[in-house]
Amino acid sequence: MYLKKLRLSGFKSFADPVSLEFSEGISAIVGPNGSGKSNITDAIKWVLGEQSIKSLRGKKMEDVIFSGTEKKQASGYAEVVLILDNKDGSLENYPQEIAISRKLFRSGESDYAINKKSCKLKEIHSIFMDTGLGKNGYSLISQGSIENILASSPTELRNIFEEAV
Amino acid sequence: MYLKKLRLSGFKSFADPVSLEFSEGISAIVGPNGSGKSNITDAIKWVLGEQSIKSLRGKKMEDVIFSGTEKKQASGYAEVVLILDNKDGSLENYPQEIAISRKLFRSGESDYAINKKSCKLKEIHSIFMDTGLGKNGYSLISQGSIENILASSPTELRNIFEEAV
Amino acid sequence: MTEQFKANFIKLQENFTRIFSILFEGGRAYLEFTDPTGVLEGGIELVAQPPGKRLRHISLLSGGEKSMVAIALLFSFLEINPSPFCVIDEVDAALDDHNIYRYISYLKKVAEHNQFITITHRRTTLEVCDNLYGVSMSKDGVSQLVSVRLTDYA
Amino acid sequence: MTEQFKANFIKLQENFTRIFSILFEGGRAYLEFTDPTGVLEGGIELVAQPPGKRLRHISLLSGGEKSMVAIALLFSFLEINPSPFCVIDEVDAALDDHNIYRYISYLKKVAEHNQFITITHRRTTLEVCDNLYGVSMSKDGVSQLVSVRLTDYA
Ligand SMILES: Nc1ncnc2c1ncn2[C@@H]1O[C@H](COP(=O)(O)OP(=O)(O)OP(=O)(O)O)[C@@H](O)[C@H]1O
Ligand SMILES: Nc1ncnc2c1ncn2[C@@H]1O[C@H](COP(=O)(O)OP(=O)(O)OP(=O)(O)O)[C@@H](O)[C@H]1O
Ligand SMILES: [Mg+2]
Ligand SMILES: [Mg+2]
Repeated sequence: MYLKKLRLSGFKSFADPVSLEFSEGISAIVGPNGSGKSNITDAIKWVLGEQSIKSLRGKKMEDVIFSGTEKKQASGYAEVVLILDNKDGSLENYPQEIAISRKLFRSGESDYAINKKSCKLKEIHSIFMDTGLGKNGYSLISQGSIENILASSPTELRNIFEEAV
Repeated sequence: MYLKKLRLSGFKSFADPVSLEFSEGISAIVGPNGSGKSNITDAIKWVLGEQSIKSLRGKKMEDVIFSGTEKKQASGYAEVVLILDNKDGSLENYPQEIAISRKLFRSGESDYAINKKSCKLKEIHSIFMDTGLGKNGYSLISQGSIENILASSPTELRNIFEEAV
Repeated sequence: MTEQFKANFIKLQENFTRIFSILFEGGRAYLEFTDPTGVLEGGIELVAQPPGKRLRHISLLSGGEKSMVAIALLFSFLEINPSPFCVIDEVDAALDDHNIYRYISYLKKVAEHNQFITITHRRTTLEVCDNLYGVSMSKDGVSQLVSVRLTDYA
Repeated sequence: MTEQFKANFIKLQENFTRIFSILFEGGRAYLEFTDPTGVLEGGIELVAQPPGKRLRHISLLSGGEKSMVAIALLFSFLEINPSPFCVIDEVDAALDDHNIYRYISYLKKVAEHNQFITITHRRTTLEVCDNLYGVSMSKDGVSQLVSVRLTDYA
């Protein structure tokens, strides 16, 4: 199983729909300061159910919706779709391609879906139950957080460990 | 007035006496990870009276004394001497060269001195009273602290401001 | 719970000790319980000793050394609990050229079984990447994708 | 106290706004009191808007943008309260090549009146330095000074 595609629309600085196709191995994302690279990391954390707006560098959940610039209107909603390739069948009972999506309207209405069928966050968590993704902090390392891991207290380190294994 | 010379002996990873001569303009310190560059920043903060061992990345004040390696004995004391060039007379009532030093023995005995005459920390602070050095966090920026400035709360930012001007 | 927890801890401990000495080319590191008698409640402490140095508290390590220890811990977790993919955002910012090289050599090995998406400004890291994606800010303040070739970063 | 404080605040405000738009080549930034009526007790908030972008809370800025804002603030303080010397330890770690160039151009200007000692791994920053000092770890784990030439960092 691997990450095949990521589609962002109205998420943070990605006002216009954008789609990144990935293949296995190591992919690098490059670009100048402030161009939107870490917003992609935030989009992946968000679609997988991240609840803490602080860890998405915002103040209120609405901060993930494109809030406009001098030349462009603000967006009405943010949507991220993450598509996993499951051709190797590592996830039984799931199709060859799994599309996980999250949408948030300015009104506060939000919606998760798996393969376009609305679902609860619990169901998204259960997809990754036996893998290292999502629930533990170890597979999604945001900018600056690598140093914080060492600054955690023994109890915090224990909690990270319990979630990760 | 400018920093003319810095002498370290037994301070952190500088077991053997080392002396850096500086001139005006911009000086760069380079070297591999873990070679001792930031220990030089810590030495300057320490000799100017830094009281918080946490801001010197240690747990107890003794952590600033060279604690030995597989091949070398631990030191009995740490000493840093900072020499300022005052030829331009910007500090009235002081000689052309001012040597500020701080020494700490493993026993806990410590000693500040100005031009080899023992003094209190207050006297060192008074040298820099009307300059930007020492009392405010703005002239000694340790590694990683540039990001922290922006993370301070409005009240913290106000305190930094009050000290700085 | 106890048996499983203990088994996982030992596995993590082994990984961390091994990967640390690969990344640092020597030295030793391990994890220990703050209260060995109360394994189920106590915290976990990290001990790291770069080659040629004494054992000291990790707060005294340098910026680059701390990043390398954290990277070793990350790879140790991934080994126990592989993830369909892993996103790493500028973990190489504090590393010197020598350490970057050690980090990417190990990354290449781990990437045989895990997919990695890494955000970086460092040229050395780009050399091991299979694919490259460029992001830029358009005139009207909106992020867009641009095609990039490795040679642009020469 | 009030008069002096207010005068200094206005001076800092002016510096920060000017230096920010030099470093970002546009945009605007300022400092404001959280409680304009209670100037003596309230806190100070920092507002920064890079060119072409909307005004947003500074927590939403990128890693490199945050470093540049903090650098602008540092230079603003130094202008009000010059210091006999200033030590800067790896403030350029998160900057891309374009921003490093802007940072060192301004640093060169400020260095006409202040002495700077900077610790860096970035080649571009070394190009504006007048003197270069090398530090290395000897075999027995002790720091020592070594002579370095700029060409070593080619
Ligand atoms: N809701 C939003 N609407 C529009 N723009 C936003 C929104 N949230 C964040 N931004 C913008 O996104 C930019 C930050 O992008 P990001 O952190 O991804 O940069 P980056 O490419 O990672 O840069 P660096 O190399 O400095 O880390 C900021 O300039 C910020 O103003
Ligand atoms: N009291 C001490 N005795 C001996 N060595 C010490 C002492 N305190 C710190 N050290 C050592 O100093 C080293 C850290 O040095 P420092 O932080 O100056 O590195 P640096 O050159 O800034 O590296 P980087 O480029 O990674 O930031 C550590 O390896 C640490 O073990
Ligand atoms: Mg970023
Ligand atoms: Mg350092």
